[in-house]
Amino acid sequence: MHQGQLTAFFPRT
Amino acid sequence: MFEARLPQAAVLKKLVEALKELVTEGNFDVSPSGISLQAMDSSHVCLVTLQLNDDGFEHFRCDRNMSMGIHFGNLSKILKCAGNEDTITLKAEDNADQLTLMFESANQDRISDFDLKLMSIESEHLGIPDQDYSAEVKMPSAEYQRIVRDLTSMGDTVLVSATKEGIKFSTSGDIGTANITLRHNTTPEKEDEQTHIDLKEPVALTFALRYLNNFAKATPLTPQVKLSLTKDLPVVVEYKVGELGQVRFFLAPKIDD
Repeated sequence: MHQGQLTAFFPRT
Repeated sequence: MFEARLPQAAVLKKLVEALKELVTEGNFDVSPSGISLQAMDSSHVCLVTLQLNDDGFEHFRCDRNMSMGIHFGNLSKILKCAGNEDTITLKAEDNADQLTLMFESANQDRISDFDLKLMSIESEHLGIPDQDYSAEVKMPSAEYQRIVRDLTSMGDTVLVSATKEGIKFSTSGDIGTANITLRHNTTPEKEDEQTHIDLKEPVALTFALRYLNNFAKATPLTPQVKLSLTKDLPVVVEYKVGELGQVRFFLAPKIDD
């Protein structure tokens, strides 16, 4: 398993 | 002109202690509706959001929106100079390059003011969608703190699974494995000691324990914490700060390769 990044889940605004 | 007054410095002291290791700096965005913050840790794995509502303050005035760049380690140094029971007032002129913190003792015989230099911080804002979660679990914050601390002695990651049986935290490492299950429990008379599991569908996600441990630094703020879980989405760990607002920690899950 690898660590996900937040920016992959929440779009930059 | 910005001015915000809190009757007890302890709240702000605890908030900054909860944040400062995870995010070294960030922008306090002040507006007539209150103070908010959004900051990611340096590895972009977790996000902290803070919302302090204007009506939660004893006095709140903000004539124009401002973004105040703050180094939390430095703010913490100043807040250590405030007594827990001191009244605290935050003040800044429009476009100021410093934030003034004024502390007044309960009987007003000691008044101090500290100016914190503000920084210019480029920060990215992330859009956090409103959504329904598969599982929402409210539990005593001390229980959450104990679980993630205990599991850290066994492993680096934790599988959090919510089912109708309860919420289970599982880890494994070189010395063996560990499982801790909390059941829905509304028996304790004090609501703060109850565990509420609101389950729409079973969900299981894996997270790095190091971050979950770091979030537990917010434990002194409030006796209850809420965990919100949905498949393939960051977990939300939320601490309410009385009537003032809340701090939320978002942590991206571990993903199958």
